[in-house]
Amino acid sequence: MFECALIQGELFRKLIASVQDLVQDGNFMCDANGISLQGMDSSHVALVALALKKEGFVEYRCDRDVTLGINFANLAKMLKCMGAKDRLSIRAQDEGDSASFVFESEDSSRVSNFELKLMQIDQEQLGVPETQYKAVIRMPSSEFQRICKDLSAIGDTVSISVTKEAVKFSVGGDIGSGDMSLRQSESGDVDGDDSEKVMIELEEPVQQNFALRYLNNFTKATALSKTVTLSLGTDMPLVTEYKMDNLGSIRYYLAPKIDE
Amino acid sequence: SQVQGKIQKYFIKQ
Repeated sequence: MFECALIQGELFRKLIASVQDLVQDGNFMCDANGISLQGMDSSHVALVALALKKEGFVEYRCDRDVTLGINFANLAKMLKCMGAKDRLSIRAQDEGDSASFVFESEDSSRVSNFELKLMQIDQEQLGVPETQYKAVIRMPSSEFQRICKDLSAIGDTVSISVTKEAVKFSVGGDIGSGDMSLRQSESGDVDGDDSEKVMIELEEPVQQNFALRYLNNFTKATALSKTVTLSLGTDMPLVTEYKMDNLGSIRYYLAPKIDE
Repeated sequence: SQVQGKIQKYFIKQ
């Protein structure tokens, strides 16, 4: 038996919204520690990895490891029926062919029950090796979203280059070219919210090119976190990570554009 | 000129 409950069901809806345009369906792997999900886009350019810790749930019970094969568009249809402040409970039997989703309003005056049919999904799991990245940038997620959106009107590839002082996003297209640089926030700056700052940890300057189409897709997760972390290395995928307080994180890996 | 890389190149099949 698998059972879990989230006070803020809305978070789960946002999570599914952050995955469903990139990956059609996938296996929720539930074990005693939490829920994980991995999936690639149909062109095998990006990988999304979701990790939810049991501590983030108000209730969590997983007697035996279960795999829930889920079509995200179908799940999203059911989650649409959830109120913004509803509590969400998910239940599944060990060998069941469906999972139940229960939405309950704050005062328990409204309870909604849905059964989602599960799928058998034969999906290859990829191992992501532990890597020391050359540059790690933390910045406001809304700022990253705006940059990706605005630059994609000019070109389809962004070059991200990082130095100790700044991270630069450059684009070129038929109409011309441009770049936007964000400077590292002053370390002595005690005023203001930490989530508003741009922090750069740099081992070595790095520069790589990425398809804006995918980055724009990743920014669907902006609603999940005030900040985003970008990790870059040489000839390795970019990691775009959104952390949700104590619930866990969603990470997107994007293969760089490489010389022919 | 550049081409789009594939993600599997960087990760290990399990």
